[in-house]
Amino acid sequence: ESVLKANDAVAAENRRRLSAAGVLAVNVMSAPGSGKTLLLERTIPRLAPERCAVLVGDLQTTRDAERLGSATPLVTQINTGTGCHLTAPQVTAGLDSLALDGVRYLFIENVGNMVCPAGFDLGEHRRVVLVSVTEGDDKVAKYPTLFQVADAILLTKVDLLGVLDGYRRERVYEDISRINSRAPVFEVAARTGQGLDPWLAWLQAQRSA
Amino acid sequence: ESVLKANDAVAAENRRRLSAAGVLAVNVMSAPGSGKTLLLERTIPRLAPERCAVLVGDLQTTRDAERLGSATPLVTQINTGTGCHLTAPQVTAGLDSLALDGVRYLFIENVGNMVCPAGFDLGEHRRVVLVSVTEGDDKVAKYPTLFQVADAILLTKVDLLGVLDGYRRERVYEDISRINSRAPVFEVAARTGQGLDPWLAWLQAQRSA
Ligand SMILES: Nc1nc2c(ncn2[C@@H]2O[C@H](COP(=O)(O)OP(=O)(O)OP(=O)(O)O)[C@@H](O)[C@H]2O)c(=O)[nH]1
Ligand SMILES: Nc1nc2c(ncn2[C@@H]2O[C@H](COP(=O)(O)OP(=O)(O)OP(=O)(O)O)[C@@H](O)[C@H]2O)c(=O)[nH]1
Ligand SMILES: [Mg+2]
Ligand SMILES: [Mg+2]
Repeated sequence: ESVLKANDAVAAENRRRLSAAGVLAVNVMSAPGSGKTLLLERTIPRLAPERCAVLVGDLQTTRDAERLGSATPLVTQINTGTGCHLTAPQVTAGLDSLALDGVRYLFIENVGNMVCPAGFDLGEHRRVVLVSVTEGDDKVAKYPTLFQVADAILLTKVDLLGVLDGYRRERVYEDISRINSRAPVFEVAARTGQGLDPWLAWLQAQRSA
Repeated sequence: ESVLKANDAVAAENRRRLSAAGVLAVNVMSAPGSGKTLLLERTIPRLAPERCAVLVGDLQTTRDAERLGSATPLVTQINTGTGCHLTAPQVTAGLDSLALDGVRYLFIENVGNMVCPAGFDLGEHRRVVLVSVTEGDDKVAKYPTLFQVADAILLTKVDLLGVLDGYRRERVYEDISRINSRAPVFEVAARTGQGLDPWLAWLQAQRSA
């Protein structure tokens, strides 16, 4: 439909601009509270001395941008008001607000939502989807459209597995193998640092891919 | 806009039908995995001998309906495909599939989403919003539109508070007092049964309200 076509044209232009600037753009998506912001807070310092920038989308508040500001000064908050996902034109405005010279990674933290962001190209090069163990082991099957577009999947908050009786990691992997067999899966706990190395290695490999 | 107007006309008709049938309809909303289904699994048996029915919306699968079927035989699953919230016409079709005679409570478990369901009247009498402690203590401020429409707010999975360092319950209450000061807040752990009594009392009081 024409809204989507208009969005995708702007997204293609965003991507061209980012590629020309040597920036790898990563769209980070998940349900609300799966740990996107904490993951970025822990990832960005580990990528030093590579320069990182962040665009973060939320309905309201600048809370996530304030948190991310400690990891990198190059942060812009986008408030969507009632919009359930970022759009390519919003990202264009965000890019205009950032000094992208020398930036190697642009993380776009999308609005917390397991449905709407799946269909909206922002101009990113890679899509990363987070799902936390606290949400239950059936989310991949129940919200397949988001996982279908993922280039990588992160299973987050694995430090809490010990207290989640009834949770079966194998069900998550079974569903992933049916819905998206190409995406690598990284088990991480941003809170403790567990599992971050393979995730960082994958990220860095994307620059040359 | 006209899609919303059309939806609301159908919703009004759903509400009339439910009221005429003596059914209290409750729209249950939250992010993915906040515990809607488990709450209903534990609530419905506690309402016995009052008869309960459930309409449950998900993008895909019948997993939630299968779980709820042990609590009540009167369950219908609605799959939205890619829709980020239930609509009034979907609920009408769901009502047509249920035997509502003698049903006192109809729970409508909405699609897991903190944004889209806020604006869509389904024909319910009450709106209940869940937010789990594992999502973080800032979700009320970051997704205000959903909490604004709540008649009651449930803080879920409180049995896990002990392992969530950095979580501050008071921040949740501060944000609720700014965004929706009329809704009672119930702290519950469906897993252990903790806190269910006040929630059940509120539900039962809604029938006479
Ligand atoms: N135990 C544990 N908690 C975590 C971990 N990562 C994040 N959290 C907690 O989960 C909650 C949500 O984390 P955020 O980083 O704000 O999640 P988010 O996905 O950015 O949330 P939104 O942007 O609102 O969608 C916070 O209370 C975090 O402290 C983790 O690895 N382990
Ligand atoms: N510790 C704890 N875990 C809970 C509680 N309630 C739900 N859970 C767990 O949280 C996960 C999600 O629960 P569900 O009931 O499926 O959540 P939901 O909101 O219905 O999920 P969707 O319908 O997919 O949005 C499951 O692993 C549950 O066992 C609780 O009170 N305490
Ligand atoms: Mg965040
Ligand atoms: Mg459910």
